[in-house]
Amino acid sequence: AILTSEEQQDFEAIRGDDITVRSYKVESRITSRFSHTIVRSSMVNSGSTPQSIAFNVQIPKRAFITNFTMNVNGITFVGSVKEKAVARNLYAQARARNKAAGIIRTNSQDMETFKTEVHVPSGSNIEFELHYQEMMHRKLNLYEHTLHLQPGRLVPQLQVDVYIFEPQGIATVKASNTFGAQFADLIKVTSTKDKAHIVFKPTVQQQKQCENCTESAVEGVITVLYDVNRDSNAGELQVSDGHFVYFFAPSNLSPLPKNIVFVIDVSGSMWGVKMKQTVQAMKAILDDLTIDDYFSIVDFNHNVRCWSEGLVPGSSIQIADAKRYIENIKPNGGTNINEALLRAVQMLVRASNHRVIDPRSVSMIILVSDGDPTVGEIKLSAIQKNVKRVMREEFSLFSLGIGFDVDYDFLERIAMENRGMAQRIYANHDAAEQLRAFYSQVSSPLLRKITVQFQADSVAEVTQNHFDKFFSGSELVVAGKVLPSESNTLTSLTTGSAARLDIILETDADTTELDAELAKQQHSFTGFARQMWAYLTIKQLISERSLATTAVKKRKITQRIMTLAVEHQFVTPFTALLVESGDATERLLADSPKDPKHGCCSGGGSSGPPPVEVLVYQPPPWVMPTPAPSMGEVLEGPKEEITLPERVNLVDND
Amino acid sequence: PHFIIHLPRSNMDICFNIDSKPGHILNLLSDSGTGVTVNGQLIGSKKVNKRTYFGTIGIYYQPDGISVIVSTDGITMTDGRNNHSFTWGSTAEIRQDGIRISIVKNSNVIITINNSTQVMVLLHRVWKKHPVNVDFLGIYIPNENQYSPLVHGLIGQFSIEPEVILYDIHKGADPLKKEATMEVKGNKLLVTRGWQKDYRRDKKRGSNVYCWFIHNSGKGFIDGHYSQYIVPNLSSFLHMP
Repeated sequence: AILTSEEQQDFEAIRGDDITVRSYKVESRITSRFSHTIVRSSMVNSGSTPQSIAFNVQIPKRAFITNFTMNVNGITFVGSVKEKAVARNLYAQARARNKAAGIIRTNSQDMETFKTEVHVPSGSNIEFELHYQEMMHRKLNLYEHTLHLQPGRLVPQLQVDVYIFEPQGIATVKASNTFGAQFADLIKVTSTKDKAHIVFKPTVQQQKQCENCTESAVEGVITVLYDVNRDSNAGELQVSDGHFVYFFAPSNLSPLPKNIVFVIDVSGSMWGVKMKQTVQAMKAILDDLTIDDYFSIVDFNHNVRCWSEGLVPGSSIQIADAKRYIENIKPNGGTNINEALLRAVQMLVRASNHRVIDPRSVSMIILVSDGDPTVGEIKLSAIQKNVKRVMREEFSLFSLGIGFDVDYDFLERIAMENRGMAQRIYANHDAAEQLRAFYSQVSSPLLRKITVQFQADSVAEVTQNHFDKFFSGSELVVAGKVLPSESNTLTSLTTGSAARLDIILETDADTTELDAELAKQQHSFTGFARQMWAYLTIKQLISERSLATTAVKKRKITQRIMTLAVEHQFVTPFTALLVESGDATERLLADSPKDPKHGCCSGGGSSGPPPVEVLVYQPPPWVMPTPAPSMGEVLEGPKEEITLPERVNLVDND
Repeated sequence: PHFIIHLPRSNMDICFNIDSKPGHILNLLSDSGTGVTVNGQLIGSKKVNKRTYFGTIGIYYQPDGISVIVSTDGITMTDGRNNHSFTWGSTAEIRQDGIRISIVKNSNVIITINNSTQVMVLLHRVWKKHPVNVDFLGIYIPNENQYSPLVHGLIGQFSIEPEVILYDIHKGADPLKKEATMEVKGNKLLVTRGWQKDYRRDKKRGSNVYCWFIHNSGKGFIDGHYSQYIVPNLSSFLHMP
């Protein structure tokens, strides 16, 4: 990090006898909803003794780390993604020679913590650089890009840049922060027709918690929200680098009527704030129903009860009655998820058989639960089988898991298997608002049975192209490889059914135009389509793997994931990042993080930030710190003297 | 807007202009027997006292309660509470009950009702910064459409081909344009030979259709006065006295 003279002055002013951060820079390049983020930090051990310097970054769980590099006094450590077994083996060899340092990755709710610490002599300069990529999912008409900043100290050169390039044009863009109102004006947003630049560059004085403070107030999240222009309902087809991405987000279609059975866990563990927030959310959700919608409520603990045995229209009288029913629920007893879900499915089947509901409507079960089954069928795999057996093709199951006592993986699996999705609700957050927000996402189904097709022999290795439903404000994304062709045009054909109509939509794209455009853009993420295709494919394979019924199938999927992840350099649950010094003698390993332990941290009722797992750093007993060289020795002495892994950090999940 | 009426039995094309005011809605086809009505709303050019064009076309099919509104911005289909909009930006086909809407990207839309009535609306885009011209629509209604005997409207009335006698063809005031006398619907009219454009095949230049031009907004050729075809909204049926 080359500092300007002014920044150098700041640096000297804040330099203490500890660790000084010279620069902390975050840069995101978002192109067509796919982002590549780089977090760079340059630090100095300003103390007179050797110290540990840590680099700690929070990244969204849905992102894949693609690289991590480190430079310690001119010695560069370069990362590469390898199959997990290969990476672990190489790492173990280094460890056996006391030449290994660690990277710790831990999960907390929807974020992952990436942390590494290196022990370096006094005067050492260290630069860290972490890269990760993610696809932004459109929710409630917006794409959200979040950046967690935690420089930890005042920094002479602190800068965040988010560059957005959306070929079809940017409709809206705004940015906010959680650091405090005083920072609102420091986040500058500039945008043109198809580009936006969000920059945050506070001076040292501006970073301070108060005028004479030495602590930084910059710790929190910058959120960028934006949406793109859409010329038509037919979607947007983009071709770049031999890959295509198709975005489909029609609007201006009337929502389909819905048939919803709300299945609410009222076991003892829901007692208190969780139930109160669920009631609050349910009241708002019920108010959203229209006379065209049909609904019922099933509440369960060890027993299963129904507010109404059959589906009823969302009239004001029924809604008022349902609200009264929910308000009077007193949570107690065990959890019989199996029976409750089966009852909900029966209700939908009966309504469908008796033609109570419009055949074009959308039928869904929304399950809200905060714990594992304790009564009746408690084997998760058996519940999964039972539900799948009775569910019909036209029904979907959406699961909401409140708190940490719930097996979220199970809820996700059962939802995915039944054409729905799952969401975690943080009980210590504003759970009512989270429940409502989730409902808003699924409350306006606009299309059913959507299929995206392409001309024969024009594409290959297409990601999921059949979708059960499209919800207003979201977006369906299909990607694939473009096969060589004499034509410069790629055409997609999308079919779907809306309220009473069937639609066929055609979209075409020039296969050369976008690459020419990207080449002109200084801050675009070239290669986005290739990475996005791999990202989507891997995510889908991971989902498929969790539903695979045999070990052979699982193994095959794992192998495919590994091959793709290594080729596209994504750190997935099946690959690891091995960070090596130039001569490959010293190594670090970024392995898979673990989910918070099931039941470890059940949500309390308080509000505030989500709990983050505490990282305990314990040097192994064989670590032998060496005497610190003087400043002069470090800066001028031969590089060989500054060996990194004099002390080795813990890899907690290796 | 210009009207071109093809008379197959006489093997002749007749043209006329209707110069009403921007905002007025003209009934083009009204068939209370089949429940189909087609209306066009006029827009003016950017300069006043210039031409008028069709800016919006409304097609309403009463039995299903479906209306299709085609404007220079997009196509909207409404059935009671449901409202679905599509832009000109993509090729699309939409089917609901007996209605089929086929949109060809930035070009035209064909609305077919029960496979018996078809209406084609052509989009004419002009240079956005043009000092006078605005985007407008053209409408084409095939002679093969099947109507009930109750059909009427500025175009609908010609589904039953009127008897036309043309004679006394002579040079006119403009030597390039011949004149003649036409006897139609009991009226004797002085008509002028001219041409209009059919833009279905070539949207930029169009192809010439030679026709006999009726002056005074089709007076004498159409039933009554053109002002009798002005209706209150885009889904109105025509009530002729």
